[in-house]
Amino acid sequence: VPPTCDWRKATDIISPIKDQEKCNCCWAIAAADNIEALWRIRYRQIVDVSVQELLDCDRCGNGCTGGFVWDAYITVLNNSGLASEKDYPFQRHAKPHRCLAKKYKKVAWIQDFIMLSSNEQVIAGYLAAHGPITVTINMELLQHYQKGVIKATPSTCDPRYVNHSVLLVGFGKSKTEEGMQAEMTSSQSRKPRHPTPYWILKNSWGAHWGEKGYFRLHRGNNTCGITKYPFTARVGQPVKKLPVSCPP
Amino acid sequence: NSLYTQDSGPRPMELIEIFKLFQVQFNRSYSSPAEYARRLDIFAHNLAQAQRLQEEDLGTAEFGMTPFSDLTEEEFGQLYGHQKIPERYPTVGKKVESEKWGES
Repeated sequence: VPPTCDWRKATDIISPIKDQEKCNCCWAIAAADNIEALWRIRYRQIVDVSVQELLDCDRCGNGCTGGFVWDAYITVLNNSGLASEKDYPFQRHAKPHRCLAKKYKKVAWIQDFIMLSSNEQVIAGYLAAHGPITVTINMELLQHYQKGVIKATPSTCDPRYVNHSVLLVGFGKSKTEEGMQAEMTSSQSRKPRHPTPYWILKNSWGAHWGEKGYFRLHRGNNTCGITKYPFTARVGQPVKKLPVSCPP
Repeated sequence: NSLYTQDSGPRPMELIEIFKLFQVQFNRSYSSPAEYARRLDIFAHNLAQAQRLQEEDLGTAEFGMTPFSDLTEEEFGQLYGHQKIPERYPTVGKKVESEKWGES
């Protein structure tokens, strides 16, 4: 496992930040973000897939009232791929009985999907070697989050209760200056004296939220349940050497 | 240091000013004076909550005013969360011995 990895630094791998607005479709957006990133890594081809297709064609018909990333992957497998966002755009509400999957050409598809081990070191290794993955976390602390690395405890962010899916795009350690600044500006002596290891996560609440649409969680203590459901699609047939490696 | 308005009752002037900034920054308007007063209450509660999180956080995170500062915790969960707890997730089978493509 490399010490740092940030897929945002690789050209045209991570698609722009999406905004779910008042539609409970984080699960569909996280899966779409995952497929887009893997497709771009694998084929060097920029695709933006249809989140709306995932909502309209969900087998459970939940659409904007909630779901899970595995529902999205099953929809992609059942429909043999996904249309483009351009052809089948996001409408901010689902039409579960009006699945238009057959109407449009597929621009991306997956071979299958897997759940990774709940070990943060294994997750980091997979992320660095294969690309971004989806995770589901307790989003309680995100309502008031502005920036920086969230380091919570099970009592401040229950890891057993997870309710928001996002894309894990990298990991690193906070610079010493950032930690020092935090120490200087806070009266709390509990602030970190050493660099804090963190995960970089892509959210779906628009680019004006958090750190340009992203946020960071402490890495190493299952912060907010990040290891509970690490899922990813698999795109293309397995190869020994991937065309791109994660930038440090 | 407080301002009385018919709509919202006595409020610290500073809070009302910050709420005004919030409304401008995130393009918020409310349907009635009663709704405005309710949202202002929630906003005040959320700023206090953000302050508490700031004190409790062990990392370098900063908490404060966000686009969701006029929502209750319940509303935030209902609007942006999953809204349901997974009863089950797909059975993950035992890893096969061969990594070769096409073999079951």
